[in-house]
Amino acid sequence: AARTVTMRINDPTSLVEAYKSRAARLVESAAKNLQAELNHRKSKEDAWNRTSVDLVRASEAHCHYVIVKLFTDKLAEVSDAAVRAVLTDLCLLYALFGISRNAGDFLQAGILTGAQITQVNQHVKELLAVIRPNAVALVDSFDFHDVHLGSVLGRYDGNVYENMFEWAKKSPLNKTQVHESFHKHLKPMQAKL
Amino acid sequence: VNADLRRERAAATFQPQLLTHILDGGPERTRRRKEIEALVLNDPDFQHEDLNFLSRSQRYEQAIRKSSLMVMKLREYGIADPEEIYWFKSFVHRGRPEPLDLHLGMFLPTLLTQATPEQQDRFFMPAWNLEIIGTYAQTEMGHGTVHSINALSKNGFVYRGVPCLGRTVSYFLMQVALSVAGITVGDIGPKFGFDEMDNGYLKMDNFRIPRENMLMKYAQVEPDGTYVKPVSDKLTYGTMVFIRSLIVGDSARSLSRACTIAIRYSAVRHQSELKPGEQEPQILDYQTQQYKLFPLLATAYAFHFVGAYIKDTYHRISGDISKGDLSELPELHALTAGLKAFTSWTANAGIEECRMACGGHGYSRCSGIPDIYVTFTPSCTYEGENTVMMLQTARFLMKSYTQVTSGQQVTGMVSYLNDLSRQRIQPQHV
Repeated sequence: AARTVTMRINDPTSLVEAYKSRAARLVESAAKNLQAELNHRKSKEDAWNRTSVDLVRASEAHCHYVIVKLFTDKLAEVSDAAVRAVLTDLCLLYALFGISRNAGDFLQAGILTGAQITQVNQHVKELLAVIRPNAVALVDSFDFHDVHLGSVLGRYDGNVYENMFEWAKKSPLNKTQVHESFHKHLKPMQAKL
Repeated sequence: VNADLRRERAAATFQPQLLTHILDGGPERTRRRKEIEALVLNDPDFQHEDLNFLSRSQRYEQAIRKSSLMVMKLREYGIADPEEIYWFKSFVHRGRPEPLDLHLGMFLPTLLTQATPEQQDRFFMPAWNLEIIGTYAQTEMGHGTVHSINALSKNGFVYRGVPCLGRTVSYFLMQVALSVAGITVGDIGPKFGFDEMDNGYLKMDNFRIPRENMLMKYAQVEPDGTYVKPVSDKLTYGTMVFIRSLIVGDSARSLSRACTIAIRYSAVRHQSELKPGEQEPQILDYQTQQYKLFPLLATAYAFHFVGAYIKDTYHRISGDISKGDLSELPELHALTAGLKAFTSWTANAGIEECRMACGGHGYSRCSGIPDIYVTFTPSCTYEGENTVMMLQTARFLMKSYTQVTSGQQVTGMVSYLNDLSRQRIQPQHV
């Protein structure tokens, strides 16, 4: 068990600490399991293979920590207050959503308590409502031109349905009102019934 | 513009363009990117019928035509910066893979990172000028990598396509053409996607590879066939580490595209009723739709920043390596492997989530999401299958842990392990 971090769920830096502890715990747990397997077996390769599920989990936790850390570090570089605020909301959502989806790791390692996990889940839902007004502007910021995006559903002008119909009409199957297969197969069949 | 989207854009609390500048790396990069995109957009030579209505052969030919045109136009416009070439190419092929990808993204970097100066003189410029168009052979039927080059004293090697576990991977160049004796090549047939790529099979029967075609910047191959390993076998993976660092950025771009489509469409589509008697709400107002899409949107931004970081880190450490400082190579190798796996797994699942969030229309090729998915999903298995990547990262983590438990300090992204020895173990109430 680790020391329970006093986590402030509105502070990305504090969430980085929780991810750091989780990664440390899973690395340590994998290392101890590997050592236990080594004590039982002659072959290093066998021991490695019999610990590989734990090893993959440790690597995932390490990468998850790196991503939360780098996202948090990036916030400090953003000078415009409004942009920094919306990126901070996204960073909090990313980190809290990750805790919510991997709650077992944080609980088992004693990093967070059950009550804290409940708070995290609640805050994820609150952040959805906070981000809602900026959702379209946030994808506009990716700045994909319609030609590059290649999507009728995702058009910048949002005129989806009329353009879906235009797109469908170009299908080769619509070149003739009735497809030639009718005359070749269906009609002769019907004639024999 | 659709009234819903107009209203959405008016409600934003920030200026999207400022965020675009951050994603591009500054206003000047944004301006230049748009300038390059306009070159393609306004060029009728690059226009063509919707690829969704073409056969695989027609798609392949269209891709070859555009790639050939692309090379000429890049020359004409004098575009040589790698990132600007990427923008131009990505716009010409609309985010899809293209037949010159391996030449530009793998063959040239391999010559740069693995060939001696003499070999670069001989091969790099002809390759840069597309007199040589390169690809790479890596996966052997039934085995993971190309092995078992039988050395002959006569200053050359004969490759027998007999799968057997060899000892090491080494780069070598060979001419692959129908007319060359001992070579059989062909297309492997239809795949899940990548219609524009002619992934091929290559069979070599007692094919001779001259010694001077062994790329020897790091490894040496003596005339008698003796193999002298590089100072660090991770140097052999230089090209792969580079590609993996790019895949992290690709995860971000592909997930961003899928999120753009799903979120804009969710703002346009109305369905059911939240309150009796009221008009149908936008489906983006349902919490469950937000719960599907907004964490993915946050993930896309996270991966953008990580992709930029890992690309910069790769270039920094590559510079150190060329000065002989290999100290950060092990962590770079481990981090690119792990982040490539983590981000591609997550983005892969996220793109599928975005497709389903668009309902039936998401399944239509006109949504664009099927193409994004079939184009992106191979990144979970190419350039190192993701589980294998995670286990490579684990090797580095275990090594670091062992160092810490034997009293040494570790640095870099694993420095949190130094705290382990100091952390108090507190008994928890059962």
